[in-house]
Amino acid sequence: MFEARLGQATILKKILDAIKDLLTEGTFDCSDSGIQLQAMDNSHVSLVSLTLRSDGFDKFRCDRNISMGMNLGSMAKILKCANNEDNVTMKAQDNADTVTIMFESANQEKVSDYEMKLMNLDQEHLGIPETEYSCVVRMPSMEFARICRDLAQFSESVVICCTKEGVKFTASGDVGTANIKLAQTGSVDKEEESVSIDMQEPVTLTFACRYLNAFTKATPLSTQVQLSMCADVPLVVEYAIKDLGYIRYYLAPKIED
Amino acid sequence: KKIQGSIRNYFTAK
Repeated sequence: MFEARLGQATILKKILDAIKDLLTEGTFDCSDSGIQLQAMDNSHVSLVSLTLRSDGFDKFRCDRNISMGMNLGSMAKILKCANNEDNVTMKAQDNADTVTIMFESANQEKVSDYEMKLMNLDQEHLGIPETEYSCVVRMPSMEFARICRDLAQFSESVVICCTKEGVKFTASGDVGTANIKLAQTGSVDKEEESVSIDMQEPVTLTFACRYLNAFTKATPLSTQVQLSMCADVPLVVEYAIKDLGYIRYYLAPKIED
Repeated sequence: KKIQGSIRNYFTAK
């Protein structure tokens, strides 16, 4: 028996919004430690890794490990039927071929449940090596989304250059060149507005704007985003999900032909 | 000219 309950459906809606543009389907691997999903996008350029810890749920029970393959478009349709403040419970029997998603209004006067067919997805799991990143940038997630949106107008690619002075985003195309530089913030009142850079060595890498923009669909999950970079390895874009876990996107850099 | 690499080239299949 698997059962997981969250106090607010809005969190699950935001998580789905953060992955459904990159992935059409995904396997939710459930164990007593929580729920994990790892999947590459269709073109195998990026990888999404979602971790939701069991202790972040209002109720969590998983007697036997189960893998639930879901069509994310179908799940998004179901989540559309929930009000943001509804409780949401996911339930499945061991070896079941369906999952039940139930919404309850705060006053318990409305209860709805949706049974969704599970899929057998033959998804390949990739081992992600431990990496010492040369640069780790933390910045407001809205600022990152704004930069990705703005620079995508000028080029398909953005060059991210991180030094101890700051982080620079550059896009060059037919129009010309756009540069956006962010310096580390001094003392700020609100931690969520700060930009911090932890640099061992300077790094310059090139990435596809299209994927960076897809990652920013996770912006509503977190006020801050963390970018981890190292020469010749994928960028990690991480959004923490408060008291519940995180979503990490890995993006292969563009390389010299 | 830069080309897009695959994420598979960086991570190993489990």
